[in-house]
Amino acid sequence: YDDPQGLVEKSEILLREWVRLYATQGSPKDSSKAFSSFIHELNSSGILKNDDVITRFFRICVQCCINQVYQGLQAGPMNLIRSKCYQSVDALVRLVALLIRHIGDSPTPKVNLMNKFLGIVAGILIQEHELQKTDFQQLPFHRMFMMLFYDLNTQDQVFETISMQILTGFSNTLHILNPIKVPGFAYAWLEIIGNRLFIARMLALASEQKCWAMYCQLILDLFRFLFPFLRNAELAKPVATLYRGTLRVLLVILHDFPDFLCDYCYHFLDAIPPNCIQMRNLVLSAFPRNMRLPDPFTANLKFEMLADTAMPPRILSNVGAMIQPASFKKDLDSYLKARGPVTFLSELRTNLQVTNEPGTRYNIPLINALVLYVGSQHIQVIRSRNQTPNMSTIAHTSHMDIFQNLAVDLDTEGRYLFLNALANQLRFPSSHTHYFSLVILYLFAHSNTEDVQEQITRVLLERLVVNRPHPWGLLVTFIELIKNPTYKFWQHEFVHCAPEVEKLFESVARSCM
Amino acid sequence: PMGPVPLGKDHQHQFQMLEASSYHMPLPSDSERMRQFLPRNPFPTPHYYPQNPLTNSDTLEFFQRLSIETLFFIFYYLEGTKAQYLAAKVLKKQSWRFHTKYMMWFQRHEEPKVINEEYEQGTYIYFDIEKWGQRKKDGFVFEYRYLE
Amino acid sequence: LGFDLTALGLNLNATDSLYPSFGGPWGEGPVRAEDIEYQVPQEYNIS
Repeated sequence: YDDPQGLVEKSEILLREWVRLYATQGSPKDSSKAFSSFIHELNSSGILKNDDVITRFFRICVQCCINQVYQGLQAGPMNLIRSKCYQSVDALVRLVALLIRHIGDSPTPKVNLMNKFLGIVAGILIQEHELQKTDFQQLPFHRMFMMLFYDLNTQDQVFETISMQILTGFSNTLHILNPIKVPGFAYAWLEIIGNRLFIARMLALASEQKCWAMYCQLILDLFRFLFPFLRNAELAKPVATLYRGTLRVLLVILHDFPDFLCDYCYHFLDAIPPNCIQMRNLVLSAFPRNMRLPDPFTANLKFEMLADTAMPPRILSNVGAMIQPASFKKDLDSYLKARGPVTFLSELRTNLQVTNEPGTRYNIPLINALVLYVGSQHIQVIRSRNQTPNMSTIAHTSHMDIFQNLAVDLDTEGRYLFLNALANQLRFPSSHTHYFSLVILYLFAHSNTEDVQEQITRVLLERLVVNRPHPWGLLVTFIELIKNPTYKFWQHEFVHCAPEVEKLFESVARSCM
Repeated sequence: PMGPVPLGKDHQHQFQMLEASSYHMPLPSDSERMRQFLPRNPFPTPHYYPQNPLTNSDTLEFFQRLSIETLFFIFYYLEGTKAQYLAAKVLKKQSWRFHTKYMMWFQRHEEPKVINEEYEQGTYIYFDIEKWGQRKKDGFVFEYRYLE
Repeated sequence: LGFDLTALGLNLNATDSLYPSFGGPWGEGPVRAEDIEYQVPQEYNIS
């Protein structure tokens, strides 16, 4: 770093002086008195001379605090050195917050200084993570980010004016420090994005939901890290701890911000492993806060009776753009419009396949996007004829050709993913839940092999037998399947293939009745 | 049909780092300011002690059931927290007033004889902050005195 | 991967929002009133 001669020593002396002032001349919330005297010392020491010196000063101070932890760890367990280490960290962070507050009048230098400090901490964190390997200590970095977040989110006029930049700065930094990048920081990382003040600022207080997309990005980072470990379902303790913590955060979001889960559901479904049924159900069970769900067990409940069925769910992603490559999308649109090229159906499976490795053969996000796109297009076409989706209006159409082709032509793995993509649409009452419920029941009724009917049943059942919550649309669809004699459900052999399976169906049927 | 998929090399590394960091998990107190008084130090109490805060313990109803002394204790020891805010709210409901200059809680002992812009003359009981100032935990008693 | 989500230390039937007293991913229950930083009136900052 070629620090100027003596800068390290000078910075360490200044930091120690500031820590003393912070501890003696202030309270956990207010250090303005200490700052008004210390700022002159900083200035006269040349620290505020220019950008480069301030950057070096910050880096040296952060490194000091971190080194204190590693030195302290020789002395004793983390608990003992927490208070000592945190005193320095809290003091340093307070100094940074006060410098941000008082630097210049316009927002720009404040935001730049904040991002500079966040970047320095992130850089040192990544470097320590690589150097220390399994000795890496997450807690001082966690403390630094958390306390700076508190200090910059106090009710202070100056910070209020840059609140969006503060939230953006933290979100970007946490996205850079995502668990895949620095797995040794994963617990601290989740502790930060699951912190009550962080959730409040990102999801509740930021006006017009401006931070929702950034928070969605952070949740996706977490799912992407968990994916390979959850995919195999044997959870080693460290992963089980992270998974349990994830469920707790998602439950708070489900309870307090269901619309967030509704809006970003399609993003999350691509990132949740297909065998992670309960967490997926949790996301799918969210329904808009102002919506009242009819009891799914209401006798003779019909979608058509529900006003909400007329409306599509909010979809924030550009589904069409997710269908790649462009040539495939072009053929798809052409087939939907004119049922040509005729080779489209026979080539469909190849377009969805990515490897020949069992268990990873298919492009799951592409299957999800294809199902959602074809279904959305179909609803529009039906509506354009002033009709509503029902068993006859969805039949014998190019859209249903595609679904029936996928049901018949795909292998077990591919069909499982396809049926899951359909079942993922079974959420709160909406035109999509209604339409895809019809598609699933139509495929069940018109399939020419019992395999498809059995697999449809498996896909629905495995979502019902896990602990709650269960999406409304899933319950309504399954109840229709077992109650409506049109589907001859109880006559199928697989329903009676084993006493415990039969008992399971009867118990589910009883709870449904 | 989605059988297990073997973890790649980078996943193994990620797991090792995750596992190593699981030996020093962040505690809830790591996300809270350090307390000058009553710092939050987790302590392994017998499992039959209530391990979690009572539900609704952060509501006004709960605080209304606390004694005056307890409310003073919370007000002065837990500065800047929701507990201090709730304690102050309940004290006011029980006709205590906080004098910002002396930082003392006063309560009328009888109807004041004289009331004007500057003051109300009468007898009050108040909580003696000087005694409190020593903040000696042991042998601490609350003293009330009549203030003419 | 199934948990009983009602046993994760969250009162899912609460009418109020959970996040203001959420004890974090690994907290066992809601945070205590004395842990929640609060914007108290200036004069309450007695120290």
